[in-house]
Amino acid sequence: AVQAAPVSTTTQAEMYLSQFGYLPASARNPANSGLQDKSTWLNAIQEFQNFAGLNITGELDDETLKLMSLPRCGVRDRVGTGDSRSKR
Amino acid sequence: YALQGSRWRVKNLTYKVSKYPKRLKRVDVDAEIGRAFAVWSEDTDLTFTKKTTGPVHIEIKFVESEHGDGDAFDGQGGTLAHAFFPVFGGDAHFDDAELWTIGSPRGTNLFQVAAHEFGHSLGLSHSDQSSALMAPFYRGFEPVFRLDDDDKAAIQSLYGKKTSQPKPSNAYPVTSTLRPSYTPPKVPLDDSICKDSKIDTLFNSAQGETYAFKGDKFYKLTTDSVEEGYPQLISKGWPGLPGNIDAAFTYKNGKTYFFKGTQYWRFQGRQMDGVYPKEISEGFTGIPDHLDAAMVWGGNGKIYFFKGSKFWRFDPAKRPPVKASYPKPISNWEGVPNNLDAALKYTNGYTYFFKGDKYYRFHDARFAVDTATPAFPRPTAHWWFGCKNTPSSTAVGDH
Repeated sequence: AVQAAPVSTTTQAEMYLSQFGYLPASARNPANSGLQDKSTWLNAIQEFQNFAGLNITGELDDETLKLMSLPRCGVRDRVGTGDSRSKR
Repeated sequence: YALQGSRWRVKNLTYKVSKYPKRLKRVDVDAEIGRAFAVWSEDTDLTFTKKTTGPVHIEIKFVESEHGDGDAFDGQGGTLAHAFFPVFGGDAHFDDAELWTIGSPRGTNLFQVAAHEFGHSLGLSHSDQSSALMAPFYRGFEPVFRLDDDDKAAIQSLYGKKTSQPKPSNAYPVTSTLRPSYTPPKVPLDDSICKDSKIDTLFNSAQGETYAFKGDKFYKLTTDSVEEGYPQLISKGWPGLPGNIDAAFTYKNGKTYFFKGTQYWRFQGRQMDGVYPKEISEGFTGIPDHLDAAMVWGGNGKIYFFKGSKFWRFDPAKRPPVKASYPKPISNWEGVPNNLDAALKYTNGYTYFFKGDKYYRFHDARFAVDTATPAFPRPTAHWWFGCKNTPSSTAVGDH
């Protein structure tokens, strides 16, 4: 069977944060697969760390990558946070 | 907990497994799926009936990789399953590349994952409480399952608590978009509240009764007016509690908290729950004195305090309980005015804000004051206290 890869790179983390609603799709630039806005990226990691009860470092530390690699539900954590975030 | 914003309008739901997993016996899968649904019927009046043919509310499938909904599964590990919220149909899909197991520490426990997914099917989002079933991460096989209080509060906020009374039909009493069903209102014996309907605070008891406090008196509300025999003295109803209360709410622990000036009181039902008053600064660090209003918001179960043009979010489970980013402007709650008198998550699921002789109904999912006819704000006297000969609308000439 195909095995889901653990999250170990920035690109994989970026996809993870996008998939589960922490990073709006518009933050990604398809031209270079890079992030246009550093603060959006930082905020996304911090939001994930806050939600998951991790230390809020804003960095892709081992603890954060380990949690991202856990089996989980495929439903977004942040519902309604696509490209159009709600006001609050 | 967090709610997605939709729910089923009926409590008797049906389901079918339209595609079974490769490695498990159908009869075992049926039993586990039944157990998983039972998790959500334990504390509510929800029922789940298995069907094998015809349309159902919740369709369950075990599928691999791309399976038609644009959200492909990723093989063993990673994403285990996903489900759709009620507004999107409630279906639950399980990745059949997983090694689904029953009662074993090996593989992935079907019951636990199914119970979680059905939470989504019923309208729950992911919880940030790691002990909750609705936390997003699979935490391994747990031989003894117990639904967390966070999950219980979440499901009951959508579908109410379990009642022992037999249900007359399948039909869920759909939340009225207007507050009470409006039969001729009864006039309260003491109609002073009709002449001046500005109130100090409103709250629900743990039993779901709604009370309005004004000065040294309180009123028990029915679905459309004030119950006979009210007002009564606050000192009689809640011995030891003073009049002119600023704010009040009942938390999920069943205790009611009252705030006045710099102090607060905690009651279990009508009995003071310890030695009170205590200072707000001690029991509710980060929350100011002399509050305008307080409530437990249905959107996330957290406590919100309002004063002047600002609001604070209080989460007792967090350290500190008030984040540094608070206070925030009340204008974030679109359409809600500053200098409120009261705020209430009512038993119909809506959040209401009161100011002066008017009230506003807030749409939690849209984060804005509701649009309806008559428009909000509406006169509190007519809609909450059942006062006769009072306008039903604040619009000029629209009485």
